[in-house]
Amino acid sequence: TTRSPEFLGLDKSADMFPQSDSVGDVIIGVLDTGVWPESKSFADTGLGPVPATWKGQCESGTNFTSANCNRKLIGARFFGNGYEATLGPIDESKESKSPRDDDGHGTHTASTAGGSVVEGASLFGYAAGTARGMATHARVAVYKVCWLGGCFSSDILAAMDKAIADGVNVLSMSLGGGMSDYYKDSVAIGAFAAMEKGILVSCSAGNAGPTSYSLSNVAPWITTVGAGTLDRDFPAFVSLGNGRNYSGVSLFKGSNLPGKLLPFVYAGNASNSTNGNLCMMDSLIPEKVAGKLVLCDRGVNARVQKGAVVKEAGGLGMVLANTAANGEELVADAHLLPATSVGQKNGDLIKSYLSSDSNPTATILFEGTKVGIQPSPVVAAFSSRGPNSITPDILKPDLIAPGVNILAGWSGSVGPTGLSTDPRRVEFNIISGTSMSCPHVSGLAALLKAAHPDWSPAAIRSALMTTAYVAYKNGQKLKDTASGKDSTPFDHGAGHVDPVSALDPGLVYDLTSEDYLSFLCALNYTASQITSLARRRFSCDSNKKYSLNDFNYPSFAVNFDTTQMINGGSSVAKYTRTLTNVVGAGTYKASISGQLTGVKISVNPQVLNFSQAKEKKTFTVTVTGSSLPINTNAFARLEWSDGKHVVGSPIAVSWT
Amino acid sequence: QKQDKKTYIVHMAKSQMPASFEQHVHWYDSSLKSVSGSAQMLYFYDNAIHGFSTRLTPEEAELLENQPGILSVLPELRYELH
Repeated sequence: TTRSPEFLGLDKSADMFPQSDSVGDVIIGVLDTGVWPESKSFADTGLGPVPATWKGQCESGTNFTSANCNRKLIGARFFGNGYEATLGPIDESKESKSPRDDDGHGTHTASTAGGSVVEGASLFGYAAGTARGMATHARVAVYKVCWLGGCFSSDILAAMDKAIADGVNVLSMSLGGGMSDYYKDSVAIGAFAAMEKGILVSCSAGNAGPTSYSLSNVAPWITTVGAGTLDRDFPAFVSLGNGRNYSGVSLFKGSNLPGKLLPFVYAGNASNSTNGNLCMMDSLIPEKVAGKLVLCDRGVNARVQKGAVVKEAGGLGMVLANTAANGEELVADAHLLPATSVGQKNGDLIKSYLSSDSNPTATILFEGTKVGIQPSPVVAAFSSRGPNSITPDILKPDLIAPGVNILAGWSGSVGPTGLSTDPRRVEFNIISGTSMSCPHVSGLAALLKAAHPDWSPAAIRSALMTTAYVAYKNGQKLKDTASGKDSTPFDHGAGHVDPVSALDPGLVYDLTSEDYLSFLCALNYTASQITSLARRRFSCDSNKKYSLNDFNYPSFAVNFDTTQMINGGSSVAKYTRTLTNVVGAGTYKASISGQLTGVKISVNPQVLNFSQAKEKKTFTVTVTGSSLPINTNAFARLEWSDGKHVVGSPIAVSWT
Repeated sequence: QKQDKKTYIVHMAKSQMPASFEQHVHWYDSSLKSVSGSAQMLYFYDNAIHGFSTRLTPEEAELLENQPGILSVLPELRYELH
């Protein structure tokens, strides 16, 4: 990626991060669509021998041999038995029956996590700079589990099974399914086994935002990553015949529009179909769009396909307008014709012009790449949101990372739009999604693993979460694209990742395999369900009281049952946590901040004295809630600080 | 009948393997063959779970679920890229 290293402070703090030797011992496994091994992001210049711990392989298949692996890309496998059992034999004329990536997504995620340094990277000149993964010296192993027809759980589980045996240290999974209970969800099941082997599993939160309860991958042994913006934009203005300009974004590169205003038409008025405004395939009447700019509404079909439809019908350019479903979120695309995407407000104003002017005209002005955009980061509207629908007592997502307009490596067998009609081939592409934020965290976790080889996956996640930030440098709270207002822990979790601070968190909330088993007991899982997950006999102790409130998670989700709070009564919830000191002696003081209407929060003790590293101290948080209407939420933040370190935890209080 | 088959992930209680078997994969295969003569394993799992995946009819899946040593027989789910 070309901007996120600077945005995350990796460039200015290079001397704080571990040396290449130790990072070179860390292996990131990526489950995705495979890899384009010829990408410069997988060059192995300067890397030492493959770690002795590595037991994986570079499997051969369609247009892929073991010679495609090297000291960077140390493993490549593919898993298609489940896919073929359901959909029939893989058509090797359409997709490679091998680890080769015919889609681009897997190359993008793998290079984001652990790609080598590539100078002079860009997409058609956009986002130009030196591209690098988050952990440039880490090794990458790819496990192809997603095919043209989708990703099947039997294949995903087989890949996780192999990745664990191969010896990966971090698993990066930018995929998700529905909202199954943990014992039915193959990703959660496989991640549990990985966690027990000391492997940190980082998963995307999903792109079903801004709807509440839209998260996937919410198991507490998974690090769940939402998406935020960078401080970079690709402006492309719509200039109307009435002299007004409206801002949008675009990655179009090619023959620009004629240097004059063009006739402008709304797609809904250039079609005989009921959904003509959406620019679906074959929906536009060529006579009504030829030689014109066309405004299409976003939704249903792919954004880039709408451009292809306009082009096919003879249109010269496209304005893509968001509707209420996407609000003001702007996602830039490498359209096949001159095109720009505008937010709902601008889209409505442009449509108003189109309907009121008898001879509407417009043009698009492409401005290239701009950096330093503020505020940033802003939570992406598409990023899935809490509360956690499986276990409301665990706050998810865990944190956010860059996931909007991310440049990274791409497959050589598909164009930047992914359309079969796109003949262009690029080394790098710019795309968006929590798929893109997940590998950022995977790579950063690899850096932390190298710096602190003895830390558990839970300790690494804790460091990433408790040092995440929730306010801009000017003190204002992080914003949410969807609402335009302050974002909440249900949107950003613990906040935006800050890897420099995460290297030295001071204290961590650690968790062991036994803690996770106790968590399952607290959920009243049956012995059979626990055995499925734990792969060994485990019975909950009938004499022991298991409580979700004592589960040592680095965040707090408090749920008050309004039916128990009738007649103005209040309710009290107590939470126990244990902090482990990972530096020298220190005295930490607790503070609570945030929206405290209807809720009182106290911490006991308020001071924790640590005299040495690895020392553990326990404290209690008491949350007293007044009787408030159902669906009310309040948010606060607990911070422990010794003056140097700040160990922050979000607190989300819900009246349900 | 083939069209009725779906992929299932079968979770086994590895510790309950009868002494007559030397390897878990043989026990898993024997359990599978007890409900379907034609079913083949798609994958044998030993690290992420203990078990295997296979294609079964719903009736065969129900029969298998009641065999000794079977923890669960879960239908395959489809996931999507984010």
